[in-house]
Amino acid sequence: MTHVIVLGNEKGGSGKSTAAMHVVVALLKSGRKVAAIDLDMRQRSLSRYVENRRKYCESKGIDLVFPLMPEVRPSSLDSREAARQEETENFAAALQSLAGCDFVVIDCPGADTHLSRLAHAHADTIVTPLNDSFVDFDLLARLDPATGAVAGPSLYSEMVWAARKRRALAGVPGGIDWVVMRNRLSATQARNKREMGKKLEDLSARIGFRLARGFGDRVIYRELFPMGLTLLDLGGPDAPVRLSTMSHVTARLEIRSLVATLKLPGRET
Amino acid sequence: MTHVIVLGNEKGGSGKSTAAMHVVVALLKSGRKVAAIDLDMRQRSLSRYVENRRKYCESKGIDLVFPLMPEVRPSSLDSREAARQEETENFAAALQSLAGCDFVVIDCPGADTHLSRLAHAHADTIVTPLNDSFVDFDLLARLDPATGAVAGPSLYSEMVWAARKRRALAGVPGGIDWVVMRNRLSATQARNKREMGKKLEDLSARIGFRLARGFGDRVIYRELFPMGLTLLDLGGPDAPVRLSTMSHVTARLEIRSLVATLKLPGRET
Ligand SMILES: Nc1ncnc2c1ncn2[C@@H]1O[C@H](COP(=O)(O)OP(=O)(O)OP(=O)(O)O)[C@@H](O)[C@H]1O
Ligand SMILES: Nc1ncnc2c1ncn2[C@@H]1O[C@H](COP(=O)(O)OP(=O)(O)OP(=O)(O)O)[C@@H](O)[C@H]1O
Ligand SMILES: [Mg+2]
Ligand SMILES: [Mg+2]
Repeated sequence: MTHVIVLGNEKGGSGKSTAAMHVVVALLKSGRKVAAIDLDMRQRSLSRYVENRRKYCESKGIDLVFPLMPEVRPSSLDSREAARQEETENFAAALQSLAGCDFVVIDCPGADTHLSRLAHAHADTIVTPLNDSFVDFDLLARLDPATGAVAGPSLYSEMVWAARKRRALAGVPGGIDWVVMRNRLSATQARNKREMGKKLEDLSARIGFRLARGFGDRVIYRELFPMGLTLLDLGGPDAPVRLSTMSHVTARLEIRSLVATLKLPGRET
Repeated sequence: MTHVIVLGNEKGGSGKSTAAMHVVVALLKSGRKVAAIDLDMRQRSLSRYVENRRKYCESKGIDLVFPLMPEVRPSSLDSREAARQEETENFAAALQSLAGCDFVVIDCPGADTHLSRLAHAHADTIVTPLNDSFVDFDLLARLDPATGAVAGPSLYSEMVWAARKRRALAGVPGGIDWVVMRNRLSATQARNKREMGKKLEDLSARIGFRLARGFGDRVIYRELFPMGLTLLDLGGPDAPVRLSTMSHVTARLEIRSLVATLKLPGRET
C-alpha cells in the first residue's frame, strides 16, 4: 500500500523542496522503497538536487541511496481544459508505475497549478513547511490588522480543504493527515517566534492540521545542494563537510523528529 | 519620465514582495509620486500588505503614505494564446494610466508567467533579491557538482536576457539596469556567506548584473506585515514597535543603501 506524502505550500520559498529531499533520504536510509515526483517542472529544484547527487557519485566513484524518479510533464497544449486532461493522465500513469513503492514523496511548486491540486487530492499526508513569518502565515489564514485576531482561512487552507473534499467524494477511505512544519526558525527573534507559535496553535484546531516542531534556519540544510548531499549522507571519513557542530547534531534530531511526527505506516521509521 | 522598477526572481520566497514594499515606502517618503503593481494576483502579498496598511490607518485614525495601485488582472480565457493577448492589453493600459508617476514598482510572482515576462521587458531597473543559498543561486547559474565552478546561466538569467533583447529589438533606448540584492543574510554562517559572495561576484561580470549588499535576515522586515507598516513608518510616539535595537538602525541603513545603489533618476533619493 503506497503512502503518498505531498510537500505543499503555495507560498514560495517556504521550504518544500528542502524538506522533500531530507524526507526522501531519511526514508531511503531506513530501508524503505521510496519514489519522488518533482511537480515543479520549471525550476526543478528537487530534480536538480538528485541530478547533482548522481554527478557527485559518478565523479567520486561512490554509492548513495537514490529514489525512483518518474517524470510528470506539464502539458503544452493551448487549451487549458485540454492541458488539464493530459496532465491528469500523465499524473495517474506515473502514480500507477510506483505501486510497488512504500512511499511516494511529491514536491509541489510554489504556485497554484493543476498538477499541484492533483497531488493534494491524492495525498495521504500533506506536509506544509512555513517560514516563521506573518507574510507566509497570510496564505493559511488572514489576521485582523487592528486586533491581530484570526479572521478566517486563506488560499492555501482552502486548497487543502478542497483536496480533502475531493478525496471524500471519491470514496477514498481515511482522511488526509495535514502536518504544518515551522521552517527556518531563528535562534533569536524570540517575540516573533512566540507570536507565530500562538497563532499556529490556535489555527491548528480550527482548520485541522497537526503542528510539527520543524527545522531551524541552518546552513547545513542548504550548503550541500551543489553536491546533491544531505546531512544524513555525511559521517564517513571522506565526507566533504565535517560533522562537528551543535547545529549538525540538532539538525539530525530535527529530521528524525519530523519523520516520527508524520506517524508513517510500516515499521518504526 | 516614469521609471519602472521590477522586483523579479522566479525563485519563490527570495524576498521580492518584502523588497517591493520597502522600496515603495522609501520612495514615497522621499516625496516622489509612486505607483505599485502587484502581478502576483493569486497570493497578492504586496496588495495584502497595502490593504493591511489601509485598515490599520482607518482603525487608528492616522495618515500614512500610499502608492497608487492599479490592478492588472490575469486572463481567465481558455486559450493560452488569447489569454496572453488580453493580459498584454491590460498591462499596457495600466502602465499608460501611470504616466504621471515618477516611479512604478512592479512585484512579480515567484513563477514564469506571461505578465511577469511583460514586466521584465518594460523594466528600466530589475531588482532581484536572492537568499544566500545555492538552492536560490541555481536559478541564476548552474554549478559543476564536482568542481563547484560556474557552469553556465540558468532559467532566470535567461529570462532577464530575453527581456533585454526584447527591449533592444523594440528600439527602446538605454539598457535594463539589473541589480541582484542578497537577502536574509545571516549574522552567522560565515563560510557559506563567503562562498556565495565569491560566486556572485564572479557571476555579476559574466551575466551583467550589479551586486547590491542587500538586507540581513531581520524580524523587523516581516513582523509589521499584519499592520501594513514598515520600519520607515515607525519612530513616532505611538509606534506599535519600539525602534530601539541595533537591528532596526542597521535595517534603516540597509534600505537607504539599497535605494542609493539603484542610482535612480531625479534628485538624490
Ligand atoms: N531549514 C532551512 N535552513 C536553511 N535554509 C533553508 C531551510 N529551508 C529552506 N532553506 C532555504 O530557503 C530557500 C527556500 O527553500 P526551498 O527552495 O526548499 O523552498 P520551496 O518551498 O521549495 O520554494 P519554491 O516555492 O520556490 O519551490 C532555499 O534557498 C533553501 O536553501
Ligand atoms: N530581509 C528579510 N528578513 C527577514 N525575513 C524576510 C526578509 N526578506 C523576506 N523575508 C521573509 O521571507 C519570506 C519570503 O519573502 P517574500 O514573500 O517577500 O518573498 P517573495 O519573493 O515575494 O515570495 P513569492 O515568490 O512567494 O512571491 C517571507 O516570509 C518574508 O517575511
Ligand atoms: Mg521548491
Ligand atoms: Mg511575493
